[in-house]
Amino acid sequence: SGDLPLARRNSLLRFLERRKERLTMVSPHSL
Amino acid sequence: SCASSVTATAAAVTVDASKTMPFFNQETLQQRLQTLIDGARETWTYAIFWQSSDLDFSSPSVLGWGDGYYKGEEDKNKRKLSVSSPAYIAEQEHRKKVLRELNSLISGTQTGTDDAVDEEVTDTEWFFLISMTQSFVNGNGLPGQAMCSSSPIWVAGVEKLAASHCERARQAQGFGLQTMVCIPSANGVVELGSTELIIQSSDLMNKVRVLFNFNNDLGP
Repeated sequence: SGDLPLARRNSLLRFLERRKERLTMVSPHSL
Repeated sequence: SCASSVTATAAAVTVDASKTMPFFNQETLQQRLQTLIDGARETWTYAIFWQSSDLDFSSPSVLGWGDGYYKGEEDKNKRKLSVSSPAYIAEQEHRKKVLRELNSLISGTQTGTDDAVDEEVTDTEWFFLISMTQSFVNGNGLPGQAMCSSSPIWVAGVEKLAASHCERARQAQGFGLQTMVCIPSANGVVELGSTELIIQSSDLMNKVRVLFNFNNDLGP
């Protein structure tokens, strides 16, 4: 991920993590 | 044109950088975006900060991705395509593949199965991800126009979004958004989008002015 600008990398990381948390809350059994 | 306003800004800046060029703080940017959306009365789907890169004042002003906060929408059933249609299935496969690659790019590992990635990737999630790849040069697009004119732009209604001269606004409408707002601040432009129809409110403008005046310490 070295070639991904830092701002985008941080935003992407946060987006993916939050998405995982959101989906875990919605359907804990599927994850 | 944007170029002349950039030159004027440059002149102001060189007079006394400490007073006129506000201190921009990347660390608290995410917190400010989150405070703006989570504290709003209206239901916003996301907030993005487009950061101005006026490094060399003779070069064109570029707005690029600064940070973003995706909150999501309440009604998930607003899909363009029916879930059983071949087009929907193909589109979802494509989006999940991209998400898997992004996951590997970020985590630096080849993620075999990650159930979160295999869940449906909604239209507004996809639009938020696409936004990370965009930038606006010299007053182009709604963010660029807001920055250049130093005045907010509030587009409410699918017809207005669809008829906009800005490709990003038309794209947003295609992904189910009904409202798009661009509010200029000292170092860039705050953009908010919603799947709901939200009428213009000065309350939100004031919040942006306070939250994104980076000389303000956020405090407790």
